[in-house]
Amino acid sequence: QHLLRTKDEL
Amino acid sequence: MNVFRILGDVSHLLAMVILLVKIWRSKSCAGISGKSQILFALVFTSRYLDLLTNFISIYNTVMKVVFLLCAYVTVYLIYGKFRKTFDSENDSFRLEFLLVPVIGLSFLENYSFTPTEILWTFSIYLESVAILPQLFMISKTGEAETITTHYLFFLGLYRALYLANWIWRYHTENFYDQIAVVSGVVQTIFYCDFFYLYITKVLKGKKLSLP
Repeated sequence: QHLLRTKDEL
Repeated sequence: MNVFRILGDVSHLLAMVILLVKIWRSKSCAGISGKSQILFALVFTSRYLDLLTNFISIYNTVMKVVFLLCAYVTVYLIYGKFRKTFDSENDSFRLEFLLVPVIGLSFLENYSFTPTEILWTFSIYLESVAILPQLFMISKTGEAETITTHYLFFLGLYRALYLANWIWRYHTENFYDQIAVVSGVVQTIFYCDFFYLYITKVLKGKKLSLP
């Protein structure tokens, strides 16, 4: 799932 | 973006503003761990390198710039302008005890062995332990100014709200970032005894003093 990770978080 | 995320970012920003106000108004950084502030500046520097490469949103860019500014201004105030009030002998936590394991782990446990990914992982692991010098300093001096406890409360609350944000995102968009979640849990656990003291003492108008 981590590919879903978008660096939209601070 | 969800309400927990927004509340978390606001809580984080509020913590940094409270700290800056405390130092600026009291013209003193007594009771503040300069080492923790250096670690926070390092966290933001290693995490926000993508500030100039990939644009996500105005909000994201603005918050990253504001966080970086707050972190570096705080470090400057502690080690520069008000260094005479800096309590260096009580700020004695050995940073190498944190940096060595964090650097090692970010090379061992990451999503991909690329410079930006390792730096991001380093910043996540480092943030989970960055508050330890500050908590260590408070346990050493045995007390903390009330405004410093408010700073710590909102700083601890921010990552707890991020945990709620990750639970929310898992259920709504099947988003799950294991490294961030595990580190976030560890980071929030470090605040638990402080939260207990804050709620039982500071919110009752007493001064925070450790037994």
